[in-house]
Amino acid sequence: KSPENAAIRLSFYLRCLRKMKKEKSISSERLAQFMGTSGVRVRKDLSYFGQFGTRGKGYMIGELQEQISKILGLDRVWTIALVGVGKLGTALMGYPGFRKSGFHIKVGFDVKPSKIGRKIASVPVYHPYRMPTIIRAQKIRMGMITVPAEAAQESADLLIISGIRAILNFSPAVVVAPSYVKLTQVDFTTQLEIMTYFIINRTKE
Amino acid sequence: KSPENAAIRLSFYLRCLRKMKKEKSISSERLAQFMGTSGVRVRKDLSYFGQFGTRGKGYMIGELQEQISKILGLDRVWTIALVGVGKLGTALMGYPGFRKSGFHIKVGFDVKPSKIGRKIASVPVYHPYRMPTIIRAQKIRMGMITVPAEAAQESADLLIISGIRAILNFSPAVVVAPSYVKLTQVDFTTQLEIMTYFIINRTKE
Ligand SMILES: NC(=O)c1ccc[n+]([C@@H]2O[C@H](COP(=O)([O-])OP(=O)(O)OC[C@H]3O[C@@H](n4cnc5c(N)ncnc54)[C@H](O)[C@@H]3O)[C@@H](O)[C@H]2O)c1
Ligand SMILES: NC(=O)c1ccc[n+]([C@@H]2O[C@H](COP(=O)([O-])OP(=O)(O)OC[C@H]3O[C@@H](n4cnc5c(N)ncnc54)[C@H](O)[C@@H]3O)[C@@H](O)[C@H]2O)c1
Repeated sequence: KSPENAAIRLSFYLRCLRKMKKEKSISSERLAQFMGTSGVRVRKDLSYFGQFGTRGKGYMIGELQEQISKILGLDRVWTIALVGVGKLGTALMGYPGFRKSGFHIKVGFDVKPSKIGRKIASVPVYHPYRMPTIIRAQKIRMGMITVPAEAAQESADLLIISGIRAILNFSPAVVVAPSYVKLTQVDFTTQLEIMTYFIINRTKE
Repeated sequence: KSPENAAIRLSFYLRCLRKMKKEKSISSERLAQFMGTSGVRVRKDLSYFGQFGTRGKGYMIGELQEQISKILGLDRVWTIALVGVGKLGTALMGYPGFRKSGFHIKVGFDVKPSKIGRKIASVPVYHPYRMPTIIRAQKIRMGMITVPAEAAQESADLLIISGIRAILNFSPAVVVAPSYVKLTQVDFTTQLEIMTYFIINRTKE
């Protein structure tokens, strides 16, 4: 199993490659420059997943994009089940950026009677007790949790018994999941800390 | 000026240190284990910012936490101005996690008459034309943009002339800012791509 860190870097390489509209090919050194890392690191990351590019000639941008997309599983559409159709959940359901990248929030779950049986941001909303039936029938593998902290663990448990294998948790509660489930906590604090670091150091220039 | 990547790693070291409730001290090797990196990398990162720990004895956890917090500027409260008090903006204003980390959304701006002059999630909301007066008077340095894509650049420009020096942009629009402003784009696609990578590789086990 390759290290997750390499997959995170692949996702960044892909972002850089998508921005290159004019060039046909790129060297590992040049790709490394965009990322603030080294050519050796880029070659090591890519060689872990297979043989790309020709020695001395670099990589063909179109081809490398396709290969990385395949490794990350982006050559298909992924459906998502979202639990907690409140302010944050509704904003995520209405966000066009996910669909553009091949991620489609297909179904929502909420306990409030006023939301159940309606469509919000053109997504149908059901009561959580229907999760196993609906998520299994639609073969959904990814989940987002946007419920209050006290309902987060129960929502995760329901998603997991319904077949969900990767969850993005937006609630502040610490949620536990078995090792065969990938649980990622959304936390903007790291971004905010980089911002404060920048502000303090800027004034020193 | 130290590299931003080192600051990002410091933020992660801090997160690891906060979780250690029992130990008094820690070696760079052990801290590196949590991060999936090497002891050399940890020592290099920390030595960039000053002399910490004693050779051969590692670092005192309490002391190291304090020193990293100071480097990142977390030894004070930071106020934030948010533009676009819609679904996402309101969810961010009501999120207790920011305050816990010393980040306080103090003021909101929106063009909708029904929101101006009210308090939403106990934060006062004004019209954007009042940004220069209010942001300068309250010496706010950080901003969040949660307006629709077509209003993002204009909101960034207004924040910057009001003295904001670091902005977290949630809108999908590409926003440009002068080099003395730190502009970070929020994009969950990387998290989603790691989730799909995990799902595909898990099934191979
Ligand atoms: N990570 C972040 O930066 C961040 C930012 C904002 C909000 N949040 C968090 O996201 C969550 C949602 O915030 P919000 O502002 O949208 O809150 P909200 O109250 O507007 O929405 C919560 C929704 O969850 C529903 N709900 C409650 N219990 C449920 C259950 N057992 N099953 C299904 N649905 C249930 C409610 O009916 C409501 O519609 C909160 O936990 C909040 O702390 C995180
Ligand atoms: N990065 C992500 O993952 C993500 C997720 C969800 C939403 N979004 C983005 O966040 C933004 C907000 O989404 P939302 O669902 O909250 O939308 P929304 O329509 O609920 O809120 C937008 C708010 O901005 C206000 N507004 C419009 N023009 C303005 C201006 N010139 N100055 C000040 N306020 C103005 C509106 O009155 C409204 O209150 C959108 O750009 C959306 O694409 C990003």
